[in-house]
Amino acid sequence: PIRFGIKAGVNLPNIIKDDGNNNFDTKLNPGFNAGITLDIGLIKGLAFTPELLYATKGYKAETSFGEFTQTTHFIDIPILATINLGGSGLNLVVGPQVSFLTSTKNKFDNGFGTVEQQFDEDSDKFKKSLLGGLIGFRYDINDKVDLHGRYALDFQKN
Amino acid sequence: EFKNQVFSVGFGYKF
Repeated sequence: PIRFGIKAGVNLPNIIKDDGNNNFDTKLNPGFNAGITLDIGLIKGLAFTPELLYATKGYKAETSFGEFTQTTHFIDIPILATINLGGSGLNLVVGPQVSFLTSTKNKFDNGFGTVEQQFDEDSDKFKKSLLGGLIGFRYDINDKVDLHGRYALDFQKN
Repeated sequence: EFKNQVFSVGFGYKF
């Protein structure tokens, strides 16, 4: 059977920097994700579960001039397999993900004032589509409601 | 250049 669903959650994004680009520390830039889900049962204990999500990512960095915050907005399409663990409510969720950058906002706060820049689909500055992967767990509280936790990492650089 | 990584927690509802 095929079931539609919705999901929403808190995102705790950060970045992984290139070697040789580690002269500043970054912090989490908390955000959110929300979207629609599909659950297509294949065989007992295995389902194909693609999703269409809106998600914010990015990072914060303390510089000697103040705090820099970059918030990136994405359409994420995770293409997932959901594997039930031992007939319990616990499932392993794993698969690739394609992410499309829709906009980027940079905020700079030096303690006296704030400067903001917005880039909308600026393909010269930021990569517009990224391939990544995710792994996580989903706990089914009942037939309709679940709680889940995930880790996602892009394979390509932004 | 950098790669995005995201920890997330949330809930889902299936119709």
